[in-house]
Amino acid sequence: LEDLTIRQVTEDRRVLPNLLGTHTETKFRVFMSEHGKSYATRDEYVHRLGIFSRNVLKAAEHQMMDPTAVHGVTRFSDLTEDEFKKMYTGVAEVGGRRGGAVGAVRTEAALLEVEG
Amino acid sequence: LPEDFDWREKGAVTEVKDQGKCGSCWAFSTTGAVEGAHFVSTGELVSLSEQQLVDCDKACDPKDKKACDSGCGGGLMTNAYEYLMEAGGLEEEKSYPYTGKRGHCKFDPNKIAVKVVNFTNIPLDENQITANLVQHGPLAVGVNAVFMQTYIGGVSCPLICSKRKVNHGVLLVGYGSKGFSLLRLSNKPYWIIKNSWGKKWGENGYYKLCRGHNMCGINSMVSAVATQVSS
Repeated sequence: LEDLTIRQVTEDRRVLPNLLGTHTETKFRVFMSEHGKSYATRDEYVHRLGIFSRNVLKAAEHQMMDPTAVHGVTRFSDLTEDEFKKMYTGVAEVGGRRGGAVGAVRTEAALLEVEG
Repeated sequence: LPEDFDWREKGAVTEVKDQGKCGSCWAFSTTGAVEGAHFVSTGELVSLSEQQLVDCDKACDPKDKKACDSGCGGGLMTNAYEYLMEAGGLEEEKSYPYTGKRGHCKFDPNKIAVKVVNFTNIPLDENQITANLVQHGPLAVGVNAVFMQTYIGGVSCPLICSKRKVNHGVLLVGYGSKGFSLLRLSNKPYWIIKNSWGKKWGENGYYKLCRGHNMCGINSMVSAVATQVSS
């Protein structure tokens, strides 16, 4: 990881503002050590750093939209939403949509007494 | 119905597990429901095998032949119950341990620990879900996991969370009447949900989601099983 501190001096700046050497990269390094993450190439490192910076913003959005919980950096912060869903969820679509009472049900549970 | 209820306190819930990089949440939700039902009927808590479902279960939804259980590629808890009823039952975790990848089916009918004899969908009604949870044990549920990627703790009650994009299978183990939330100094009634992303995620592997609004579709895919001890 040491050579990754080399600053990019060529003109072909990435679409993303260069995150190397920023506070976000420092947070990313902490994330990597906390969750035992490592990346095979420099490109992958920079790619994941870009995703991480977007997920930090996403956590802030989630915090605003979900103020009674605590949101922040988790072990999934270097994954895009699609990667996260593909790797860590897994409920199949039924009838072209997710969720809802699925077909394979023998019986609907009898209604229980819940007065009071 | 008690104001607060938690099957963990009664010993009906196994340790938080970790599905790893594999879309097998449906298998963990299924084993959690079967483990709970087995405990309710026998008083014995047995950790059951998700890997048997990942490797061997290829059951499809009777109404949608494209909605089939396919290991790390996803599945449905109700399909898994159908598979278990046809296969004869579920092995213990220790006889068929989890690998996090789909492999050849190594199911051994002589090692069945628990049989599934029936299952039902629970009506969308919040009170019915609560009553069935107390009566039958932990329930397999689906939820839209969009806010779970960044969740760290507290009672999650997003202002907007689609009820229709249920994409994650988890286990409802209890509920609380007042979940104190640091950020808003407020109390909210909540569900206690066991997840399968390891103990370091969320609150020791658990997720608290506010009750009463079918939040993130939590009420839309609830099922319970009935088990029988393997002779």
